[in-house]
Amino acid sequence: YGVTLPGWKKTNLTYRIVNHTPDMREEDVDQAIQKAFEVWSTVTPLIFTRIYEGIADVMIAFRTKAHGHCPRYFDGPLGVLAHAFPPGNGFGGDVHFDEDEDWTSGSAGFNLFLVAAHEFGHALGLSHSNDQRALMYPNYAYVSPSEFPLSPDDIRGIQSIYGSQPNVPDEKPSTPTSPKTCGSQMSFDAVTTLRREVIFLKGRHLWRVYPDHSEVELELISTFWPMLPSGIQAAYENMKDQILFFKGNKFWVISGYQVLLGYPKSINTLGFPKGVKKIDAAVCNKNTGKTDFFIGDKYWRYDEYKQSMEKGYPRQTANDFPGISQKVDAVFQQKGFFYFFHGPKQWEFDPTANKVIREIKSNSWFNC
Amino acid sequence: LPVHPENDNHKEDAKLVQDYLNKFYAIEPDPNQLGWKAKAESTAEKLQKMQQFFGLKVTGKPDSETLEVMKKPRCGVPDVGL
Repeated sequence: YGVTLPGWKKTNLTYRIVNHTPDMREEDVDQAIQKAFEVWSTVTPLIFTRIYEGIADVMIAFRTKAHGHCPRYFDGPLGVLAHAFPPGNGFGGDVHFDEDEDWTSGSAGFNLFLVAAHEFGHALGLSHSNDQRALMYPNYAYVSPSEFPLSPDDIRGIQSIYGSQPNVPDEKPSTPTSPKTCGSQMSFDAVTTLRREVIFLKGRHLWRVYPDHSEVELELISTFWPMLPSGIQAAYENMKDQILFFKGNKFWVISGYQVLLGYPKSINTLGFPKGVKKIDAAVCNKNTGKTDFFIGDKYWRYDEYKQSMEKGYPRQTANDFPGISQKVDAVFQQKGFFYFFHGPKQWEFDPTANKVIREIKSNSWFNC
Repeated sequence: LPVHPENDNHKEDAKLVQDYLNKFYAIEPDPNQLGWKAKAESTAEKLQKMQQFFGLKVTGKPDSETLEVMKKPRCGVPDVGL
């Protein structure tokens, strides 16, 4: 990260939205701006209050080309999307958006919330970061707004200016923050073992759980494996101390921190027919060397030794795994038992007795 | 005539590089600066700085990968400080 010192000398800052883009409904613009400020107030003591008249610390406007006395200009569609000025008087703290861009609240065009959160980083005293995962990276990259946009690099940067004592209001901030594992509706995209750890994946985040001594660590997936996308859908550890990660019709093989050369590959190379577009969950049974891939209400079985799909599949999951009747979000094997996840629920399954032992909450591994 | 399309491309690329470096890798004049101004950097020096920032091969030359990064939508704040 980089900083342009000094930051604001106060923690209560005001902002004013001078005009709106016609691309979005006014209330959507207001909400995007408010949520963009909340990204920073969640991790610092800063408080942002909107005013409707006069001069605010952060004046926000949509402009085109050369505009007023601003020392910078815009360049029509694409190219430069917005700019901002570091804390100070006059233009200090002000943020301008290029009205010639297509502003949206989704993934089409340019997402106003993401660009605003980036420019507010400048208005608070951050300069650009050369960390591609950082919100303060200069180039635009769409990240689903439902995921927390600040990387550890951004958080270190802003806290180096304002300290790290968040002024958390009583109710939870409406802006997405890093997922809370003990929420009652907690669910996971994928789960896998990694030697003696269990890795839980959701969106951009992963948790490393050490079942034997109940430690839990939260990380960004990209901290370990920058080359992996977020939103991994399935993962399993095979017999060769490797992990396979699946998303859509692609999969990656990871050994330690490295992605093996030649990946991602298509899941068709594993023997799935063309019609299979994604994998819901996968687990390798360490006792048999067979990997089960769960897709919808069926599963395929793959022989890790022969490196080929077994004949006679797919089969109905519920027939061979009594009690597992819903789509499988994630599954892993621990001490001989399988743990099947669907939404906030988890089932402990004994493959020897071939029956569900008990139903527990998905986040039972997190000492909630 | 006829103008060779490739030459046109080169001209466009050269303009893109010059505009990009002037906009994001030129040290903005500090209004409070007293005394001598720093020596202006050459285009190659600025290009190297940009390639280093984006983790590209630092060649000082506008290769295709560098041009590709320059064409991406981005923030208008310079990458180098005041």
